[in-house]
Formats: sequence, C-alpha cells, structure tokens
Amino acid sequence: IIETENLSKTYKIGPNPVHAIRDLSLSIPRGAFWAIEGSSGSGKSTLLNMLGCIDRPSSGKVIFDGEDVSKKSDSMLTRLRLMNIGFVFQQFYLIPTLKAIENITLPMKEAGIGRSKRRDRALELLEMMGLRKRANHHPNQLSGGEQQRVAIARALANNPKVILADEPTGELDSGTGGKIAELLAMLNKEKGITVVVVTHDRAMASRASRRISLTDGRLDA
Amino acid sequence: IIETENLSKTYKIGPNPVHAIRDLSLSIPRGAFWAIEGSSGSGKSTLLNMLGCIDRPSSGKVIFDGEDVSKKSDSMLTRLRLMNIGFVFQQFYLIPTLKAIENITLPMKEAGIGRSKRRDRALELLEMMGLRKRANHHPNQLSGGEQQRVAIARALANNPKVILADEPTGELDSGTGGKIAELLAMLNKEKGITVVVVTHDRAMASRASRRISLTDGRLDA
Ligand SMILES: Nc1ncnc2c1ncn2[C@@H]1O[C@H](COP(=O)(O)OP(=O)(O)OP(=O)(O)O)[C@@H](O)[C@H]1O
Ligand SMILES: Nc1ncnc2c1ncn2[C@@H]1O[C@H](COP(=O)(O)OP(=O)(O)OP(=O)(O)O)[C@@H](O)[C@H]1O
Ligand SMILES: [Mg+2]
Ligand SMILES: [Mg+2]
Repeated sequence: IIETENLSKTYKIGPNPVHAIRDLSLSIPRGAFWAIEGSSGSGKSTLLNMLGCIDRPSSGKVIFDGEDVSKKSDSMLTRLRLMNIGFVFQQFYLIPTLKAIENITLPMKEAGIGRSKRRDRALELLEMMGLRKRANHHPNQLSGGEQQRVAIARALANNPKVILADEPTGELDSGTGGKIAELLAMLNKEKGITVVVVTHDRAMASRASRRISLTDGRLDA
Repeated sequence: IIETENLSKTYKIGPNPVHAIRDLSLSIPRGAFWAIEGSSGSGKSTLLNMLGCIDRPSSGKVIFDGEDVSKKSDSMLTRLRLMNIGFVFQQFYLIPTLKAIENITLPMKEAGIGRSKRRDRALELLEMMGLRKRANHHPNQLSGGEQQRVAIARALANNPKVILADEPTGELDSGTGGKIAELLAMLNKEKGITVVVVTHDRAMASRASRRISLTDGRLDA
C-alpha cells in the first residue's frame, strides 16, 4: 500500500548537511503490521513522516495506494491524509485549546461527519483508551500517557486504511502499552488496517509481521 | 534529602475533582536511587513536580534538605531549584528559540557561571549524550530522543544534589536508554547524587536501590 523508491531526505543546517534518510526503497503490503526500529537519530520519524505524506523527500519517490505522491499538491495531500492515514506523532501535537474529545472529533468534522455521529465515535474511542472520564480535560490537564492515548484515539477517528504510529507507547507503563499493542493488532487482523509502528517497545515490536531497522538513515539488510 | 508528610494534590475540574495524589508520606535518603512506577495517570508526574518544588501541594508538606518548602516564596523556590535540583520533564520543555547548547548553558548563566566555563561544561555534557554534532540544532531540528537527551544534559548542568527525572528514556531505543541508565547510576554511585526516576523502563528501574509504585495517587505498600 505504500512504496518508496530511492527515498532520501537531507536537512541543510550549518556547514554539514544531515542525511537523515539515504536511498531507501521498501514496499509495505496492504494489511501488513510492520515495526520500524533503530537508534535515536537513525531517521525513523523522518521516514514515517514521508510515508505519511507529511514531509516531501529531497529525492526519490513515495507511492501511496498506487499513486506518485510528488505529483499531488499540498491540499490534495491534506485530503489524502485525512481520509486514509491515521498518524500518531512522537510529540502528539494535540491542540491545546481543545478538550480531549474535541481533539478527536476535529478530523471527523473535517471529513464531513455529522455532529452526533462524531461525538458518539469520539466517546467510543475514549472508552477504548480508558479515558472516558477525561473527555473534557484539555491536554495540559492530562498526564503524559493520557495525552498519548488521546493522540492515538484521534488517529483512529476516521477509520483510516493505514495507521502510522511514531513511538505510540513511549510514555506508557507496560500494562497500558500492552493494551495499545493488542488494539493495533486487533485492528490489523480483523479490519485489515495496515499498521506501521516506530517503536522501541519489545511488546509492540513482537506483534509485528515484520521488523525492519534503520542505521544512519539506511535500511538494515 | 526529600520528605513528604501527608501530601495531597487535588485538581478541581468540572463537577468531579481529580485526587491525583492522596495522603502520601515518604522519606528519600541522601544518595538513594529510587524508581517510581505505576500506571498511566496514577500520579507519578504530579508527585515528582511536588518533590521538585515545581508545584505546591493542596495539603500536606514537602521538606527539602530539612526545610519546609511551604514557608518559601516562589522566588526562593526558583533559586532552590536552580542550585539543587536537576529536573527532566516528561515533555522536555526545551526552549524552542535556543540551540541545544544554549538550552544547556541557560541554567548555568542563571547560576552566575562565566561564559567560557559554561560553554565547556555544555560541550562536555553534549559529548556525554552523544550529541556533540547537534550542539547548534534548535529543538525542532532534533529527533525526539535527541531532544530528550538535551533535556537530561540541561538537568545535569549545575551539578545538582538531586536529579528528578520523569520518564527520561521514554523516547529512546534500548541501547541509548541503557547508556542513560548507566550514567545516572554512575552519578549516583560516584558523586553521591540522589536520583529519583519515574520510569516504565525495566533496565532503568533495575538500577534503583528501591522501587516504589503508585496506584490512583496512593503509595503501594
Ligand atoms: N491540571 C490538571 N487538571 C486536572 N486533572 C489533571 C491535571 N493534571 C493531571 N491531571 C490528572 O491527574 C492524574 C495524574 O496525573 P499525572 O500526570 O501525575 O499521572 P502520571 O502517573 O504521571 O501518568 P503518565 O504515566 O501517563 O505520565 C491524571 O489522571 C490526570 O488526568
Ligand atoms: N529539521 C531538521 N534539521 C536538521 N536536522 C534534523 C532535522 N530534523 C531531524 N534532524 C536530524 O535528522 C536525524 C534523524 O532524525 P529523526 O527524527 O528521523 O530520528 P529518529 O530515528 O526518529 O530518532 P528518535 O528515536 O530519537 O526519535 C537526527 O539526527 C536529527 O538530528
Ligand atoms: Mg523519532
Ligand atoms: Mg507522567
């Protein structure tokens, strides 16, 4: 469902550019559950952001669902992401002025879902995350792990084809993290959702059908 | 070095207050290395913020180095923290407009350390964290785990008596996380620094001389 060809991303900063991703080619089959591992700074978030059409490569291609992403305008990519991709950011990026439940309904509102339907779905997702009682808290009234779970719920809101999650259990104790791993495995198995998780959580990685790892921007053999 | 007596913290939000910490008494000996564990939302960050004199309790006392913290003004607490406590926040709170090296020199500047001495110390800390090459990156030009390591370096800048670290390896792969655990254990053993870590990382927790855990704001027996 997502392919890359000779993908590269270089950041120009000061005298020495940072080659965050170098000449990376991969092909993620529909319905797969992949874990991406690698040291801090090895390029995992940079890769995931390009797979999720959030960042554009410096060179090479990303092909999403058979279409070359570089041919699309920014507004087309925004639409593609809204309807197809559920992204969990490493730093959550919840909207501080919105309550937890509103952070979750926002993408549904943008997708044209009606008010009462999106409220029901948001409450159902909060319940799934064990956060029903925190629906009206703002992000700064939530613990780190609660914010992370709201970010996960938001990613699931529009029933995406693909979930791309960047360290989704980084702030969670093993019990809560285990439940998230179980949930993603269930969505993958029962709904055929393609899941790609950047993780250093062994319980999560062990759920994957394939584990790949990065070293200095390259895919390990 | 830090004691609490019947410590409680309640957040008033909506109709039902959140009793984040309830009637908690503990006594952390000088030179200890404690790990605080517990489920997401159990009160760990709330507790650590009160131990670090960042938040004031709703009731009960915090006694830091023999002194009742409630008797101190906000500016006295700011000074106490600057000179005695190295705090690693769960969400880092790096200053986005400052480069990595400047984030680390800032607390030294506030403590009156001279320019060349604090630059040397910051470079030494960056080297310790494997981030020498990232000295001039701003936080948004760093990976999640690199930001976390800059936050750790900043906490160590003024050679604190006490290090309070909230999930310091949450964003780190096990290799890098292991090095941080090793570093904290070394500072504890060789320099007698008291270390209290909120963590769900087993490698880190196993370094502790004592492991305590929270459930719903209370200390487990
Ligand atoms: N400002 C606030 N207003 C209302 N409730 C709050 C506020 N801050 C935290 N809480 C609630 O207090 C409880 C404890 O929060 P705390 O951040 O201490 O948890 P934690 O153990 O650190 O969790 P995590 O492991 O997820 O970081 C949580 O259930 C949270 O929703
Ligand atoms: N905007 C930027 N400008 C310059 N360098 C950057 C920028 N963003 C990231 N980098 C660098 O690119 C490298 C890869 O970053 P990336 O965020 O992909 O790593 P990562 O594998 O996700 O790491 P972590 O496990 O710590 O989250 C890092 O060394 C980082 O310093
Ligand atoms: Mg990352
Ligand atoms: Mg916390």
